[in-house]
Amino acid sequence: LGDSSVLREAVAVAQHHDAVAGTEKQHVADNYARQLAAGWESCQLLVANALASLSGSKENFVFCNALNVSVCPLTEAAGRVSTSLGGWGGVVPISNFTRRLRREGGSATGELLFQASAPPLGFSTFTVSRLSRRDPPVSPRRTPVSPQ
Amino acid sequence: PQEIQNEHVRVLFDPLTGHLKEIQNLDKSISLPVFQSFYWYNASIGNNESSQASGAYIFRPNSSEPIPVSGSKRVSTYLVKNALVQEVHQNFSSWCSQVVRLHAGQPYVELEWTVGPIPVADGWGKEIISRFETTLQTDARFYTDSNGRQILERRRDYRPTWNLSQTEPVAGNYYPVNSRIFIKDKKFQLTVLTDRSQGGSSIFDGSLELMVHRRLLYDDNRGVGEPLVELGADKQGLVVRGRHLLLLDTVESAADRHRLLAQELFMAPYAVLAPGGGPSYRRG
Repeated sequence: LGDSSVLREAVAVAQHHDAVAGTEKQHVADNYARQLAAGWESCQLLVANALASLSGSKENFVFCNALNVSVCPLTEAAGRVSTSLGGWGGVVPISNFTRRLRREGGSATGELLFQASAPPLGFSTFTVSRLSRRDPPVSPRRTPVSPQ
Repeated sequence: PQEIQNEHVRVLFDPLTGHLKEIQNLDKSISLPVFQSFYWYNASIGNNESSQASGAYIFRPNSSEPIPVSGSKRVSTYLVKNALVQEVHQNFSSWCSQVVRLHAGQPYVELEWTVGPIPVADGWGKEIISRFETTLQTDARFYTDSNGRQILERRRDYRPTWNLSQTEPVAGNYYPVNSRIFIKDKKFQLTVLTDRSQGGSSIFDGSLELMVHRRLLYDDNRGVGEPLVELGADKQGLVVRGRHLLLLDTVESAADRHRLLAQELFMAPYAVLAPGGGPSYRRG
């Protein structure tokens, strides 16, 4: 069961000028971080339930919180993608700096890029699947998004 | 790499130093020499003028001249180009790097900076800035937002509501930046959008700077009772990654761009992933 009140409470507590400005003692900063982490944990469940209902399929939705250092266990475990992708936006190699940052957090060597857009209020769904060699190359297409 | 470009923007780099050199708005045929680099202010621990140290509540550099993070070395760079993105990776030091990125179809330059752990083995607290230098005749003025809404004009060493006798030439000219800071002359405007609140200023005409990270070794005696020296789980100094979006435009049309882009940045879409092929949510 998802719940947004934990995050609301954590953000409410973090309205204190110390939390906003980072002028608190270290252990207080750690406590703010802990409350926020617990908050978004249960709020992500709520969003996942909403997406399942809106998209019509039950999924094990994953929010990769470390995408800013190219860490996402789900996609890394979902098999390799050839780096010689023609046509598409291609694959951008992950910089040594980012690899150093993420330490043992992930093992991907590149990021698959494609251009995407989402409606101002709503979501778009994109599927990345690996075709067998024999399949003709298809142009990337988006599954139609229900109008609402 | 000498340059990267997309439909709207071209960015030139200095082949000798590896730094950003010029930004061109191809839609408006505007070009502006822009030098950008990272520096650090040496945090004051108090001096004969005042015992005030730099700390969590107080920014007080011990000199007005920041030190270049890359020292006198060339910034090492490499280029990544494909159909959707063109980027130059810049290494300023072992703890400071940046990716200058142009996304296909986007009218702005994305600077993704990564700073930390800030080294303090030399016993000096450091306050890291990203500084832009241009040829804009800004006449001691710059502009910062207040909570993403009102834009306020700031004037160096001046306060509109009282006669300021400036005692801190740098810190006394720093202001809060919640979402954007810009400088302009009569024709052109350079706007920098931030992805979080930072301190910012324009310490000399044509320049603009934003503070991206700090690591201090003394308490500022304002109550918190410990230096601002946050450590990560590995007991190393924090590593921080963020983005600055640069927009070069005419003064007349700058607001059209930065207002909408700032909203997009503030309410960016969130990526959620799933293995796919899950059972139907509804029976039947």
